Amino acid sequence: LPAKFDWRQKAVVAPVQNQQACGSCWAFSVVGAMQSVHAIEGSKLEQLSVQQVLDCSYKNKGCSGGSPLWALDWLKQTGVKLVPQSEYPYKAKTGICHFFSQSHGGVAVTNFTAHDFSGQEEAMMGQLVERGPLTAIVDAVSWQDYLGGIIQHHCSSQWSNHAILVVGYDTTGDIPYWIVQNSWGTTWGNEGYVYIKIGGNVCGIADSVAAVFL
Amino acid sequence: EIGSEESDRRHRYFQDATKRHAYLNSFSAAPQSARYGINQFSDLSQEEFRDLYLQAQTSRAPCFSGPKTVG
Repeated sequence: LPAKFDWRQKAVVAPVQNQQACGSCWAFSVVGAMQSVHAIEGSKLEQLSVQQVLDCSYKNKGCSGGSPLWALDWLKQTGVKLVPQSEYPYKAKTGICHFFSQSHGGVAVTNFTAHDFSGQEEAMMGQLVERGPLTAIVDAVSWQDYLGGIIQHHCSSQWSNHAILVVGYDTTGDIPYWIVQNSWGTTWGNEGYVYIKIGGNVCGIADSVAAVFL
Repeated sequence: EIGSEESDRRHRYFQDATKRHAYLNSFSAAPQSARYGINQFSDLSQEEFRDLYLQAQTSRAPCFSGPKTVG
């Protein structure tokens, strides 16, 4: 594995979004991974509709919360194609699901893997390099006050409450860390990103990690 | 509106946040350590923050059983 790896440097990670006052992190996490894998496979980097997932993924509860794995399962089972964000814009409110014909262009999930990598974060690094950005869920209670730097304390595992996108890692410094894209806008954290220490399953980052296949 | 019940409540949450920051930063000795302070969520109570932003449901995943990666 390379000592550091960052999918942003390959121009396959879309800009940081802001979920606003809506519990839609689970949808941002899944759509972020799909956008990146689509670009890694050679397509132009394009923002896909988070609102479509929010409105249509019936296994979840829209702005009242949801699970990235349930959303991925819904995408896989139904074969729903996500349309561009421009065609189905984000409203930060749960709405009525808009349907598109099968002939309408879009990006569909063919499969996904989900694993618990606790105690195996090196293997998780391998998955990130091999598969693309990963969706994960974390304990983000202390993130209310986060300004920047590498989180090493105040973060439990197995009490996950927030979904994020892992886009890279860096093990070259004194403290190895994950590079994580959040969906609380660019004014939060390190221009919308948070760094989490690798090893020890800090914030539960390794508890439930998914990779998508398109 | 300054002096309103809502304003007083927000002010109290803000004061609570500064106490939290002092505690959280007391663990941050190394230069790269996380820093905690005033941001856009500082006038929310912890309950409000949780209800608005921490709504992901946990789904258990099986342990990874693929090949171990040698560092």
